[in-house]
Amino acid sequence: MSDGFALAIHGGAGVLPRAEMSEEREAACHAALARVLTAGESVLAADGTALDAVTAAVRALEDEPLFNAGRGAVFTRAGTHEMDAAIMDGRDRRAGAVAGICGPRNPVDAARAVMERTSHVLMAGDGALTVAREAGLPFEETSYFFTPERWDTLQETLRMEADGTLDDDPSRRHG
Amino acid sequence: TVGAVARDRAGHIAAATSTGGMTAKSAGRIGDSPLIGAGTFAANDSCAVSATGDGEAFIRLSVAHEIDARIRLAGQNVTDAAEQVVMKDLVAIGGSGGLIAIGADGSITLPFNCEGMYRGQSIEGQASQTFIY
Repeated sequence: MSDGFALAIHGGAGVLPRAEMSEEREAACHAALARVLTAGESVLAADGTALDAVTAAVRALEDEPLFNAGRGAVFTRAGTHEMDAAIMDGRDRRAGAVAGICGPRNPVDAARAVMERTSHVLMAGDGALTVAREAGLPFEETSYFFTPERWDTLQETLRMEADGTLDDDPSRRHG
Repeated sequence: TVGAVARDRAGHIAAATSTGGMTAKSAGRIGDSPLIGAGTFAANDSCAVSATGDGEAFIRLSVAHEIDARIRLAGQNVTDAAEQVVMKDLVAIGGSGGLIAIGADGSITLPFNCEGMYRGQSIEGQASQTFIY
């Protein structure tokens, strides 16, 4: 319990068994998480709002290739990217969300644009992209969201499906 | 999936979640992350929740809203409410994953029922912490 600010972040679920994580990767993940915390803390320490803090933190997470969102987006089985994001303000139940999009550098900013610039809560596809463009958000080519690690994971998953060796590890269902 | 929850100095809270989905998903499949009340929720400044895991299970259980409901209707604190939902309710329907949540008083809870997660937390006046698995 605290009268001051508080912030928590998650970078998703681990995709490697703990024993298989190298010291270098572990250090890189800790460093990335620390950078994300700093992004949110800096907002809160300057008397910023919780809404701005979670936006800044998630934007930093999206920019980080180690985690599965935005720049580290996974591939669909068709080899494409589809991103979703949501944001909600505890003060007044304002909320915004986008689904099934690819283009905005930071999907959380597109969700916030839906919240702030429309009367809707959840928008998908081309309509969501139109809101993001009208908000002046930066867009990226699909190559920006490509990471070799995610591509290799897709290829390995499809190969295991094809030869019948794909296990039913529940972590495969984690976003 | 990534996400953040926060409480500011004015006592207000917020949540945000973002995801690129699960590897080799079918095109058009949407998980819990963008669904308010499932993977993301913050209302009436009671608690803020951002989830990551088996999206279909989180949707069926309305995980984030369920935690808020336990706080409002059963008088639970955010830690107990999140623990119940993640470690018992989700497990009962075969759902794996976890979430981060923050209460109106700034309490943080980070429960998960699977092998591992990447987490971090910062509380004013204390050293920040990062966690892996």
